Amino acid sequence: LQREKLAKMTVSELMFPSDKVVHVQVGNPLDHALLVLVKTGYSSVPVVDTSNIFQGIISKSMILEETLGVEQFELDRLSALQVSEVMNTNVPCLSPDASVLDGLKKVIDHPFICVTDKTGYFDGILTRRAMLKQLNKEMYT
Amino acid sequence: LQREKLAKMTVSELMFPSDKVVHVQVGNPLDHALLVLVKTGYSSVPVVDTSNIFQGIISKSMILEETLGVEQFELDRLSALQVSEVMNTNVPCLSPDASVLDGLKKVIDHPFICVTDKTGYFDGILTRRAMLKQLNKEMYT
Ligand SMILES: Nc1ncnc2c1ncn2[C@@H]1O[C@@H]2COP(=O)(O)O[C@H]3[C@@H](O)[C@H](n4cnc5c(N)ncnc54)O[C@@H]3COP(=O)(O)O[C@H]2[C@H]1O
Ligand SMILES: Nc1ncnc2c1ncn2[C@@H]1O[C@@H]2COP(=O)(O)O[C@H]3[C@@H](O)[C@H](n4cnc5c(N)ncnc54)O[C@@H]3COP(=O)(O)O[C@H]2[C@H]1O
Repeated sequence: LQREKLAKMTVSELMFPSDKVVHVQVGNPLDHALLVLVKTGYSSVPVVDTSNIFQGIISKSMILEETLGVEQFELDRLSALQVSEVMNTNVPCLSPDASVLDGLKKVIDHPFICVTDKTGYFDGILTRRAMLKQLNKEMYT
Repeated sequence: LQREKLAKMTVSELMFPSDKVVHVQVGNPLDHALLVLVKTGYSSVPVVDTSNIFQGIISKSMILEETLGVEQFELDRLSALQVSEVMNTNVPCLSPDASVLDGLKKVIDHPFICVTDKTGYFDGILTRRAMLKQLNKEMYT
C-alpha cells in the first residue's frame, strides 16, 4: 500500500539540502532581505544565524507590510529594520528522519517545511513540489 | 486503485469558485495591484477583464521587478504601469471537467492553476493545498 511505502521513506530523501536553499541571516536589514527575495523570485525563505541554526521564515508580505504607511509604500523604512524584528518564528519543522507521510500532513498548510536536526541546525527544506512529484510518481507505480 | 478514483474526480469538485478568489483587473495600475496582494497576503492572483474572461497571473515578484532601479526600489514607477504590461499570460489552465489526476500533474509546477471554460470564462482555481488535502485523505481511505 502506498501509505506504508511513504511511511518508510524519510524526509531527508525528498528535501533540498541547505546548500541549495536561498536564505537570509537573522541580522540582515530588511532592504537587503527584500532584494534577495525579488532577485531569486522566492516569496519566502528560511532565516538562519551565523552558525546555521534555524531561526524562522521571512516573506515579501512580512517585509512589505512594514512599508504600508500613510503615503502608501514607504520603502525607506526598510534599511532601519532587521529580519529578526519581522520574521515568523512560529513555524513547524521536521526532523530529517521523519516519514514522508508526516511531511505530507505538514505541507498541506505550508509551501515548504524547514528540516532541522536535534540541535536546531538547518538541514534543508521539504517543498510541496517535491511532495507532489513523489505522489504523482506513486500514482503510476 | 487510487489512480482510477482520481481519474474520475473532476477539477470542479476540488477548485475554489471564482467568487472566493481574489483577483485584479487587467486595466488596474500596478500600485493598486501590489496593495491588493500585500493586504490579502497572496503572492500571486489571477487577472481578469471586465467580462470575467481570464487574462493571466500577476505576482508581487513581477511588480517589484519593475521597481528595481539604480536607487534600489523605486515604487513611484508603479502608478504609471498597468497590470496588462507586466502579467504572465503564458500559464496553463484547466477545464472544470478535467480529471483531478490531470490537475495533479499541473500543480507540480504551479502553486495554483486557473480553471476556465471553453469560452475562457474564469471559473475558479485549483490550489496545491486542495490537492494535497485530497491526496492525504486518499492515504487513509
Ligand atoms: N526559481 C524557480 N525555479 C523553478 N520553479 C520555481 C522557482 N521559483 C518558484 N518556483 C515555482 O513556484 C513555486 C512557489 O514558489 P514560492 O517562492 O512561492 O515558494 C517556495 C519558496 O518559498 C520555497 N523555496 C523553494 N525552493 C527554494 C530555494 N531553493 N531556496 C529558498 N526557498 C525555496 O519553498 C516554496 C515552495 O517551493 P516549490 O518548489 O514547492 O514551488 C515553487 C516552484 O514550483
Ligand atoms: N489568507 C490565507 N489563509 C490561509 N492560508 C493561506 C493564506 N494565504 C496563504 N496561505 C497558505 O500559504 C500558501 C501559499 O500562498 P501563496 O499566496 O504563496 O499562493 C497562493 C495564491 O497565489 C493562490 N491563492 C490561494 N487562494 C487564493 C484566493 N482565495 N484568491 C486568490 N489567490 C489565491 O494560490 C496559491 C496557492 O494557495 P494554497 O492554498 O495552495 O497555499 C497557500 C496556503 O496554504
